[in-house]
Amino acid sequence: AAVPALRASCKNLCHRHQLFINFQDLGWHKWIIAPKGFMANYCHGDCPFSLTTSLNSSNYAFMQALMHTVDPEVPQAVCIPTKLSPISMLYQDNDDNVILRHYEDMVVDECGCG
Amino acid sequence: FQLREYVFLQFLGLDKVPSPQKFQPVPYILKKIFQDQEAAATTGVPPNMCYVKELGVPGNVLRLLPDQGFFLYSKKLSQASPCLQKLLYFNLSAIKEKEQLTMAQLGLDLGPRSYYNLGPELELALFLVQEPHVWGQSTPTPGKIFALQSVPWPQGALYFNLPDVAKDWNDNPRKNLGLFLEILVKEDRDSGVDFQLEDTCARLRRSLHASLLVVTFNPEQCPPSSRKRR
Repeated sequence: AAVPALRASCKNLCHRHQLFINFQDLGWHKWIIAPKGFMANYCHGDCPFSLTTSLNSSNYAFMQALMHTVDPEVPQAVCIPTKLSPISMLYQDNDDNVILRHYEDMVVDECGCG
Repeated sequence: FQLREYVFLQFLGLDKVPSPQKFQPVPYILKKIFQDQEAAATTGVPPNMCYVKELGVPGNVLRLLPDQGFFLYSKKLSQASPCLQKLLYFNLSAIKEKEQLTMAQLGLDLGPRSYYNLGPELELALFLVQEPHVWGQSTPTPGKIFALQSVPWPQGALYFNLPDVAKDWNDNPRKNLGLFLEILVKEDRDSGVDFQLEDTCARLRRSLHASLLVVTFNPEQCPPSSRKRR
C-alpha cells in the first residue's frame, strides 16, 4: 500500500523558476555585444514520492523517493533540469575579433525529479 | 566570483575578461545569423548549433578577424603606379587546436556604395605573401595571385573565399605572412572627368576596411549527428 505522502504545498514542489541573467549585472556588457542578457531559469523544489509518479521524473528518482519514505536516511530525489536549450552569443575578444558562438544547455526549459 | 567568472571564460574559450577599447563593426551576416538563431530558439525548435545554414557550412563558432596589416607608400604617385598598396594580416591564434576550419572569407570594403560622386574604375590585385618582408624593400615579394579584377568605384564590399590559404596558415602559423593588396586607378580618358589622383587615393585609403570571416567546427561540441532512429 502506498505510504500517504505529506501533502507538500504546490509552490514548494519541484518546478522551473524564472532567472534572467543580465550581463550588465556581471560587468560583461563591456565585451558581450548581444544579447544584453537571457532568461536562463533554474530548478528548485521538493521531490516527494507522490511527485515522482506524476512529474516527468526518472525511474531511479521514483525508487529513491519510495525508499526515502521507508528509510529517511535515503535522501529525497532532487529537482533538476530535464530539458535545456542553447543560446548564441556575439562578443568581442582581446584581439578585437568579433565572435559569434553557440552554447548548448544554457536555458532551462523544463524541470523534473532526478 | 572571480573563480566562477574564470571558469565561465574558459567555457567561452577565453583566458581573461576581454576589455575592448571600442566595439568593432558587426557585419550584417553575423547579425542575421544571430537573429535567426534567437528567432529559432523562441519557436521551441532547437536550432542546429553546428551548421551555419546562412553560409552553407558546418560550424559552431564564427569569428570576424580585423586586418592588422599596414599601408605601403610608393614614392611618387603617378597614373601607372598603384594608388594603394596594403599588406593584409589576420591573427588566427584565437582558433583553438581542436577546431576544424570550414570557411574563410576575405571581405574588402571599399566604402559605401553611392552613385553620385562616382570615382574612377579601379584595378584590384590580391597576392599571397610567401616570403618574409625584407626591410627596406618597398613592397613584399608578391607570391601566388588570387584575384585580378576591375571594379567600378565606389563598389561597396568585395568577397574572396580563401579556405585553403587560411587552413594552411592555421596548420602552419609561420606561413601566415598575410596578403598583398594593390589597387590601381584605371585612367578613363573618354569619361572626360578628371580625377585628382592624390585625393582619389587618399579617399580610397580612408574607406578601405578589410576583415576575414572564419567559421570553425569543434567536434567535441558538435558530436556527429546521431543517426535518426527508425
